[in-house]
Amino acid sequence: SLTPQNKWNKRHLSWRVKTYPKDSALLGRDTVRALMYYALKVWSDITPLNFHEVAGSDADIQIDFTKADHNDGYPFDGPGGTVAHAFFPGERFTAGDTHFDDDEAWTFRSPDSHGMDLFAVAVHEFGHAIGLVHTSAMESIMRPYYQGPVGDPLKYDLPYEDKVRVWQLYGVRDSVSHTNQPGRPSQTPEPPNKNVTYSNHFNCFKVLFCGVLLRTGKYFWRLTREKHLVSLRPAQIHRFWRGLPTNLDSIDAVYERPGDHKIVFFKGLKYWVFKDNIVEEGYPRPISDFGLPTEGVDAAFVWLHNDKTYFFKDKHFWRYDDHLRRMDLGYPKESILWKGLPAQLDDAMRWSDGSSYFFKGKEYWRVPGSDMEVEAGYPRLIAKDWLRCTEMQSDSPDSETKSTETRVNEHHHPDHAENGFEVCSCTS
Amino acid sequence: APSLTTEQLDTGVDWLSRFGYLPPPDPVTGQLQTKEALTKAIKAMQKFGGLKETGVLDQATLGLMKLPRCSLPDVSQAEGAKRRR
Repeated sequence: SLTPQNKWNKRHLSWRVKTYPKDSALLGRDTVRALMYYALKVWSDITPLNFHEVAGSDADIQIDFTKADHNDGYPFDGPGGTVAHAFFPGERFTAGDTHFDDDEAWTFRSPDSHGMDLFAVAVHEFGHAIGLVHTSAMESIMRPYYQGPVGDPLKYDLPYEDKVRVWQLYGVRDSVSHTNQPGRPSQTPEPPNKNVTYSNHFNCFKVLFCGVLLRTGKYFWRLTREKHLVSLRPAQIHRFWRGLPTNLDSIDAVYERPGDHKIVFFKGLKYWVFKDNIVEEGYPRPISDFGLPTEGVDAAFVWLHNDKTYFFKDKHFWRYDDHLRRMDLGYPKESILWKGLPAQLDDAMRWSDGSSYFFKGKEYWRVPGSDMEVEAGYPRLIAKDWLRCTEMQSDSPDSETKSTETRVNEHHHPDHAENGFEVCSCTS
Repeated sequence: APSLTTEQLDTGVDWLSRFGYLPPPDPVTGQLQTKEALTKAIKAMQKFGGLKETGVLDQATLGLMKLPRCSLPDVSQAEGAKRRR
């Protein structure tokens, strides 16, 4: 049946082209198989699914080019009209099967007027074969109407809308996370349902290897430079950053050191230096190495304008020279010198636009270039600008995310060490 | 909008049933669709297709119905049934 069955339980799916377009003059068999391979790869590149071609008739995804009534209860209607369909996942024999109307002129790398781009239609139909239904979203490949060719299969990038929907079905294919091999218990304990919610207090996003990490407690998410969430599900900090103590329940601040680009984590009175995501020998060390106060730090960032490292704590800030490994004289200074910024920041970062961003609770402030004054129109909501939340989501009551330790008097922001909502990461 | 030919109306109703916007006519009584159900179905289809929700089979709507497309319904039977209940 065509009512959507949720998704495949298994992660390894076989496929086979059983019949080919009759008018193969246009498309040779090898071209058809290659296009099917790349259309499936669009989905396996971003999910834990794996597709492999088989020769036998027991393939999970049987691909046929057929026409008119072909005995599956969904006859085609000649040229135009309906052009293809696929069966949703499930246990039925037809589950996953994909049929293309052989009355269509199937093309590859041809102008739209010459016929139906086989790769574009195949990506859509395999979306169904793994469980996606139609959507009205304008950019989505899962719109029901044929939208014309989608360009080179080797360069095709799935619309973000479709990535999020398939991630919600299968999670993300991520080099870090251990995909659940069938039958083998997952190595990675599933994090509690900590999908990013739009009223979380994320305290900083920083650029890390052209992505952005945002953290809360001992979990973190990654945003692309386009501010797209790579995954709705977080990774555990200490499973990715090898060498942090596993009992660490949060991070105070992180920055990427100018010069050697090593990453410095702060928690309480200690700091760790990482090369890539592995801690270096001899850490943790006391933050007094920097000449910092003995209460720890709230925020740390490297100012693009002078490549100096700024530390913030309560109402003061320090300026440190990472090239000379020395605190500059005359510090700390009052943080009110950064006009418009609140005290007790959660974190700070610099961004590719040359501005510096400061985060606290659900809001953030922007300080352009080498100014030390907040730009007009700030603060703004993190959720809306960085997590692309809609109006409704971004200011939804945060009752569901407020855990007991964060249920504090709204008038003053709790010291973030209490509420477990620390977010810090690294620059690049 | 110019009045529809019977054939256009039939085509439209068939299309709406085929893609899940209208429940299939009752096989026993042959009960046809009510005008209200038809209007609602047309609006849902127009919304899904990004058209102005006029509720009538105007030219833009008939044009969209002619576009090549996937044969899976836009509204699954289960969803439709849920809505009907």
